[in-house]
Amino acid sequence: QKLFVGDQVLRVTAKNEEQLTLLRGLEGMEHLQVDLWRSPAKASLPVDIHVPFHSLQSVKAFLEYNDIPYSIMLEDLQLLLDQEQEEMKRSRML
Amino acid sequence: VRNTNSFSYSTYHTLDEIYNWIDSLVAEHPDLVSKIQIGHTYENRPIYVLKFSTGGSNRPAIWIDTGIHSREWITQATGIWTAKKIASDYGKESTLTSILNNLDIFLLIVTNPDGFAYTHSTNRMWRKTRSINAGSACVGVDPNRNWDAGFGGPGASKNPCSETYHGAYPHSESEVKAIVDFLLSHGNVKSLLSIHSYSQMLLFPYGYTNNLAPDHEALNNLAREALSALTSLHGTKYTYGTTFATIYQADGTTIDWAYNNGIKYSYTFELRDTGRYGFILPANQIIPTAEETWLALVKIFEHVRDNPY
Repeated sequence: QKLFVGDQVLRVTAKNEEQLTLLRGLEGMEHLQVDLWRSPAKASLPVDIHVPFHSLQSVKAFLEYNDIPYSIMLEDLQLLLDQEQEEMKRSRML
Repeated sequence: VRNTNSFSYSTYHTLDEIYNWIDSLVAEHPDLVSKIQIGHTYENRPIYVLKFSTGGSNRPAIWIDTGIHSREWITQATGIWTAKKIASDYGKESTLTSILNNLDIFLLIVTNPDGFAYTHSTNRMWRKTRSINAGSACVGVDPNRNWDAGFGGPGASKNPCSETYHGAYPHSESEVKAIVDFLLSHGNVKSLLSIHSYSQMLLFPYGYTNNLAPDHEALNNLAREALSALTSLHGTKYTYGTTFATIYQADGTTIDWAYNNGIKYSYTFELRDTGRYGFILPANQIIPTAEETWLALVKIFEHVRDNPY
């Protein structure tokens, strides 16, 4: 089973079309392996990006270099998935 | 002992559990609910639709699908709750009883069974189908870019490794083709509601073009009314509009195909994520999500019942 230990989901708020274009380009950088949970659509809408642990530093540096504001939406994806599994197990036992 | 009352609606379930539950629901409501196999998946799993019907022949119908993107688990869970709600309320609740006395409802709970099984076994974040793409190591097609409506345009990807890969040709995915064949052969479906998550939006055609649909005003008004009902329960805020204008250009989508094939009331729901959990919405939000969505669904059902075309 694929694990997501240390992966984060970043909520990015692009300020203008130029920043949106930069964010769209992230998906094309295959080595980063980011997954756009909410794609860059317009400046009024947040963009959620699932970033694997190994790419976190690069992606955050990219955002900061380009002055694109972001916050950490999910701190560690695997923790949430473990909780989800635990709840399912508990429910099955009940 | 199979019993849909002892089933936990506030947790997520595997494909086997859902398919067993479907059999229980059908067994408990034989005069209202039946199970139809409309096809099979790439990996040969059956695709089951629940039919809610009080009789008549080829009545006007409403189609609902959940889980076309397999990782959007809140949608399959909402589908299960909704099916139980329809079965339980018929004959007891006047609005739903009246709706079912005039319309049939088809509900496809696991629209992408291969993807869904894969989210449980191997990769919780899987979105696409599981078909192999010739000449590529990447697996799967986005089944919501695979429909014959603006297929292959710039609002979908040509790259099989992309999450929005449109596939080799329209309806290449057996999961999509099964629905297309069913809807066309039925011929009397008046509304199609395709349920996704997350971001809290109610979208309607078009996604592949900036042009407004001929029924734009009617779709817009009904969306507003449906969302007013939805928000009244827990205050969950939705936005609404055409896919193109509200989010971005998206080609080959379910609702655009449906609309272009005569299904006027075609909508995509993007269910809630009020707590910023994305696709990992905690299970304790399943029932609130389903309850508020139900209010919007009923508004649309009523409108379809009262505005035949």
